[in-house]
Amino acid sequence: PQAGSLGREDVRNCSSNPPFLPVTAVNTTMRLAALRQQMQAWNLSAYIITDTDAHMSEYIGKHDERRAWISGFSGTAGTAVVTMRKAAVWTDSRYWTQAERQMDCNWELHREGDIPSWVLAEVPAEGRVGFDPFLMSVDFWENFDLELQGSKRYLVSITTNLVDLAWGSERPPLPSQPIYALPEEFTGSTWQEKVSTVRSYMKNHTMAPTALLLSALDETAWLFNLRSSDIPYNPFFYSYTLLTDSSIRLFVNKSRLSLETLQYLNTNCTSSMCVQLEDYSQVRDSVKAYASGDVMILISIEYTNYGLYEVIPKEKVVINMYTPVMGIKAVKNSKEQALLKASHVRDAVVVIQYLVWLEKNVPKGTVDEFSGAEYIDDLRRKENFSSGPSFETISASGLNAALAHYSPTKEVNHKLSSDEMYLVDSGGQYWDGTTDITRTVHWGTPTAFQKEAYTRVLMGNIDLSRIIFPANTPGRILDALARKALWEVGLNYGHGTGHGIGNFLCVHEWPVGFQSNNINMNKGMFTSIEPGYYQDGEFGIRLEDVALVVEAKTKYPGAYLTFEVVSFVPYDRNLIDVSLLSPEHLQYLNRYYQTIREKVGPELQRRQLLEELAWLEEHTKPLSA
Amino acid sequence: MAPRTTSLASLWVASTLAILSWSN
Repeated sequence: PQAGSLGREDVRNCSSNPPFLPVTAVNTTMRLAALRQQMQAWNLSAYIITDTDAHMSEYIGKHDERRAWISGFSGTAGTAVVTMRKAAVWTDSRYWTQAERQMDCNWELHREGDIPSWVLAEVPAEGRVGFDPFLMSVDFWENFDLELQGSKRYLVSITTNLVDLAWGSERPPLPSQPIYALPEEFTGSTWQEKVSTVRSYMKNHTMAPTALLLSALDETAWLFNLRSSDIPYNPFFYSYTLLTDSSIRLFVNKSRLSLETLQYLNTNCTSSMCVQLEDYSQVRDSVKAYASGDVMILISIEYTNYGLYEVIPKEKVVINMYTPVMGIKAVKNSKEQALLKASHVRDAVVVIQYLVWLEKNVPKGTVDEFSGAEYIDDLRRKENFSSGPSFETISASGLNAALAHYSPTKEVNHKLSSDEMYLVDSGGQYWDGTTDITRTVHWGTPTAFQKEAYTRVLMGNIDLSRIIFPANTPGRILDALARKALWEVGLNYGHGTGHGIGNFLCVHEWPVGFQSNNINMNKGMFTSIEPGYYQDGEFGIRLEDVALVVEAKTKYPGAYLTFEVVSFVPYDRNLIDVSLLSPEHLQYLNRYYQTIREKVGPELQRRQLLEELAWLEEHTKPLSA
Repeated sequence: MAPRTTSLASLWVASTLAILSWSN
């Protein structure tokens, strides 16, 4: 493999004279000047701009895209800090090239190193470091505060957001679409059943909390089986829930609920199964008032913002990494499992239709990354129960695929060609489930290195998918299996190995996954399995499937688990080097291909998609060494 | 879609909790 080429014109070069900025860079000079004016008024030496909203959402509404507005960098993860002289962004390897494409030379990009150390170096003693308490999790604040202790630099909570003041009238408005109840056929249990289950968890909790504060948007959406569209690709609405053993308080913009939805929630009473509506903006005052009594409030350290935490006396708060709702939601019941699986069969039809279309049209030279993304998005929208894509489609050809989260635009994209590898990572939101799948293909002659890298990524996917492990094993213990085949030859990937997925909820549904802050694996959980390999400046590979955690049959008795893959699209035979695969790999692959035929074949037949059916049969023929 | 790698800041707290639950 060759190192990424120098002198590229797609990224900035701030060390050249004059500095080089690509067309994609955003001029932030005026924006920074406006923010620094506000910082001066508040006597701040630095101001922290996080990448999230008041609910610690991974994907946020346009009006919450403060870090993107001030820095130009639009990736979903990354924190900015602005001082009177400097401005800096920290982000992970998925977004380094994107940041170099979008930021101008006012900004430093930090690929590593922690933010508090930089703040300690840049802010003078007695300096005040401002932040919006609603946009920082308790976890983030505690870590930051710990680092600054004894340094004579002080974190200052300011409830007025200074970026918003600088943004002014250009800031997009708040959403106001209706909030609706999901039809019963698409829910695993009624909201009353869910409330009862959560209450019994609270009762059995060692700290016996009197109330549970739900801050993450998917927690409230799940609990009440309600949905809306406040955040792109996510069917959520801005809300909090304060649940006690005798009351339910839902903080929301009431005008967005129809009379029918109000009745569904029993809002005209105050007993234990009635939902009392309070205005969204009242949550801080209401939590503060509730906390003045003889109470104990359970919160999540990851999802609760510091603005709510700071109004609860410390002796009245129980901090857990995740709320019981997160844990209960992660284990899908049999109805939810069936719903999620059904959505994956329809989604496989979409991806297969797309791959067949690409095979016909790429050689004609008529497809680019953007038109491809539009095509697959349109296919999904035509499916039953569709509510659009579950994230911005990643359609990346050649070197662009080396950026794990690259998405093309109408203006800037790359033509698909038989000479390059192509990666498509996409998913749908359907009323019965959320999907997410990645396939990488090559329609011409791949290099030996590309075939080896692809096959090793596939080996990692198979090694993890077929593992048998004890119940309640932490995902992080399994993570190395997905990397083993790559590590053996000195290759790796810079992102996580997988994530939970929701029933018409988050595409990245925490806390299931393979990292240290994920919960232990148990029956009924769904996770993605997605190893990859990225050769900077050349190509990228990712093979992603969604799998259900199921009981494993073992020779000796015991509680053992394995994965049942529910994504049903074959891999690219053109990129598989069978000589690298073990007999176990081949046996697994051929069994998986048989399952694809059984699950998707009848659906293609039913719809008379005969070309796609022929393609499926061809691409799922048994492989041999 | 590829998930981010856990930030080092929260790794310590998370590991402590995970080890506790694992040994239980």
